[in-house]
Amino acid sequence: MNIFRLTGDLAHLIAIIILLHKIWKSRSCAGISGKSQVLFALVYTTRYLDLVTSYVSIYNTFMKFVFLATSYATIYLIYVKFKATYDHNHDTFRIEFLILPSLALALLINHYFNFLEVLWTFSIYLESVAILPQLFMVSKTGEAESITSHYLFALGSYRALYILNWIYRYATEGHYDLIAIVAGVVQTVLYCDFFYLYITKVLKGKKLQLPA
Amino acid sequence: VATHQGHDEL
Repeated sequence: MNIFRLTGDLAHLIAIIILLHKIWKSRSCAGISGKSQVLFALVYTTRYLDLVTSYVSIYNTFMKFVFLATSYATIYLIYVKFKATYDHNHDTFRIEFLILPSLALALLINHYFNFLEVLWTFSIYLESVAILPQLFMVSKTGEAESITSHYLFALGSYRALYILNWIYRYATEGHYDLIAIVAGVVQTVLYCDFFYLYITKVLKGKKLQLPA
Repeated sequence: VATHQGHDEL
């Protein structure tokens, strides 16, 4: 554990709390892509199956439970409790175009060919692109509420901080995991355009609005 | 090098 990893995890946790709090307080999930949230639940479910096979630390186990529980809670809020506010007309990204290639790639490029390892690899690949339905939705409507922007910024920062953590770990332990690193870089790059808009607009008090 | 015995990150 190092400062980059810890702040990365905290950014991830803050993102989830911002999202749940926004939906709960406004009693609405307008502007939120249910499809991205379904992909995140699939990511955590396939990655954290190792909860039953390998123990790392209390911290790891606790965070895995939190990520799993909150991802399913988010899906419940979007598809059940506040279903009437779900903007499904704008949430039209075809998620099979992300799931199937991630699965195919996980079967082809992995560290070790067994059930848990392929699912772990699938979760890494899928996570790198899981935000696309949400970014697609923002681009379709041409705008995002400030709170949704804060959510996206925290969520994007998490993997960027993990990249610093991987550099640090390589320097101090000689540890590296190419699959996680390449996917993490792809994931962070997908947020770059958003980061630019966030810094130049949202932080200056303006609404995130895309040029027409 | 990645360990195959389990992943220690989230």
